[in-house]
Amino acid sequence: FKKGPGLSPEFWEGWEAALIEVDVGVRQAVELTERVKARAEEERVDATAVSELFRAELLKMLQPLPGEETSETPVPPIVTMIVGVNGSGKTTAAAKLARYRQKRGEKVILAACDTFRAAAIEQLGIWAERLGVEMVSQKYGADAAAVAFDAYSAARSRGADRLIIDTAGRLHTRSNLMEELKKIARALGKTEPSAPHEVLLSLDAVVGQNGLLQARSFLEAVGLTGVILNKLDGTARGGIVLAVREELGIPVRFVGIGEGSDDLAEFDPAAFVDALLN
Amino acid sequence: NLTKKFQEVFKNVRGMGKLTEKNLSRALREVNLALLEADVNYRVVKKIVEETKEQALGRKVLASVNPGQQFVRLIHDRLVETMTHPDAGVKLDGSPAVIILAGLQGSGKTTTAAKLAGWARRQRPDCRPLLVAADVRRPAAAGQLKTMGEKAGVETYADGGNSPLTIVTDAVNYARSKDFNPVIVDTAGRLHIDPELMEELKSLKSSLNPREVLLVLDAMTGQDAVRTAVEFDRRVGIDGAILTKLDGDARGGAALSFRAVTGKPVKLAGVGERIDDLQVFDPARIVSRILG
Ligand SMILES: Nc1nc2c(ncn2[C@@H]2O[C@H](COP(=O)(O)OP(=O)(O)OP(=O)(O)O)[C@@H](O)[C@H]2O)c(=O)[nH]1
Ligand SMILES: Nc1nc2c(ncn2[C@@H]2O[C@H](COP(=O)(O)OP(=O)(O)OP(=O)(O)O)[C@@H](O)[C@H]2O)c(=O)[nH]1
Ligand SMILES: [Mg+2]
Ligand SMILES: [Mg+2]
Repeated sequence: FKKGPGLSPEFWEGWEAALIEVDVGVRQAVELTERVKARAEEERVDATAVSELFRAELLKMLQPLPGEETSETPVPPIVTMIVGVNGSGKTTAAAKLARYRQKRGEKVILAACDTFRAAAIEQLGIWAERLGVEMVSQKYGADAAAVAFDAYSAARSRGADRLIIDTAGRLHTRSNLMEELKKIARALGKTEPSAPHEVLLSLDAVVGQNGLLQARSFLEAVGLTGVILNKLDGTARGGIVLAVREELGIPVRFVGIGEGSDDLAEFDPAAFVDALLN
Repeated sequence: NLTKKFQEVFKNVRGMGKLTEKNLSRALREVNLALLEADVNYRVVKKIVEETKEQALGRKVLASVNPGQQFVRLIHDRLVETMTHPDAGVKLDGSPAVIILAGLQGSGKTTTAAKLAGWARRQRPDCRPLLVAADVRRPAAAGQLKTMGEKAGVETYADGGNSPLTIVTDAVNYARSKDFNPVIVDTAGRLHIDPELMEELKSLKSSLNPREVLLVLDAMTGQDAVRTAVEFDRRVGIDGAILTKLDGDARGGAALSFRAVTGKPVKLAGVGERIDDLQVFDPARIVSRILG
């Protein structure tokens, strides 16, 4: 069997490099390239068709698995908790999600469960005010779990469709802070066993391999139903979400593409893959 | 870890004579892998591996009792040399010295500005730093800086209604009249591909003639760190970086990428959310971390 002119080792190395440079990670880049190389040699394709093979393989990795799109409708309010490391875009994402639901005619309440960082409550409060959405908060130093508990009762009694909970940024290596997060989730579960219904990991698109470690820790601590990939309007492509999907089974639900409350889009695997490959 | 991996690679070399092309290439592949997994940029890694290869072949470095350890030593020292810079201190002298902090959204500028003010006071107990809230975009940014500034016992200059340029110009005049030094400017997070905001930063620099323009860079940044570094340096000109969130478990390859593509030093390290969590950057520590 004679290899085509375009399929030299340098050619495949170029593909590996391209994947690594969008933070796919070495292991994933090598595996994916091996897979495509095998297909290319089997199907005897040339260089131009290889791009399509990569596209297909990447799309396959991002497709929802069977049984993943269960749409059980819990008793309102549907509770969404946003978690993640410092500065990843949680507070802004909470506002964007509130806006997203609001545009669909839902009544949303925001909970300011970052009771630690300077001006965190003011920051969310300004967003709430801009959106005309209620916010439940207490003072700095209050127990975040208690605020979550109160917020649920308030959302329930006020007939809200959604409760969106912003939490403090925390490095996943801080076990005491991860315990606090578990406590918040437990408090919600006490008021409503099915809550929180959504736990979204906020990931910064510029994050490298540490993103996978973050996902692992947050998954282990409170469970994750999805990822919000923020700051995709920059030059970073967020390739780490492939590993998060592949190794942990967590899908990307939304992408953040700017700093305004409308800068949120539902995750579109095809568009994401196109951006990755370009 | 890398030392163990090298012991594996070289365990057939009985420490006599020169290393072979074969086990050297295996060792270099391990270095390549370690650096990429540590988020060092692909092209920076390629260059490092090439240079290491030349050095190893040219040096007969492995004619020793423990070639694996020797090899790690070679890489380690080489990288520490790269990360070290003769001028890595933060300049605090001026009347006043203006220090501008810039960087991507969420990298840690506001927190670092306040920490830097506290740090300046520790370095020169007689100086009185002034923080300037020049981020007029982010909700409650001024409040955040002010609160953090209070933790450092430092005053914050804020002015709700004006442009960043007006705010900082007024702040510097105020500082001069009241003998504040240094003046530490917190700016809005911005994308290096945002022409308007990069232009704003550039004009801020040209009208203030700052002592330092420092890029605040998140330690968990991946491959894109080179783009950010190059663009900020090319469009605005930076004097160095402050690497934040080093208290996590990110390997910190972005530091090496930054240094390799800009030639500028990493000056300080953010190691936590508290006001005291700022340290002088340690090249040896980051190299050990990157090499895993
Ligand atoms: N360009 C861009 N900026 C974003 C995006 N999402 C958030 N940001 C910005 O990122 C910065 C940090 O956002 P926050 O919402 O405060 O992040 P956080 O995770 O809540 O931060 P902590 O609570 O301090 O951990 C702000 O300047 C936001 O405007 C996005 O999708 N694109
Ligand atoms: N663990 C840790 N957290 C940090 C460090 N530096 C900053 N942070 C946190 O990171 C988050 C973002 O910090 P900010 O100072 O708001 O970042 P910023 O660059 O000013 O953000 P924008 O103004 O929105 O661009 C906050 O939660 C900080 O407490 C650090 O060294 N370690
Ligand atoms: Mg927040
Ligand atoms: Mg800020």
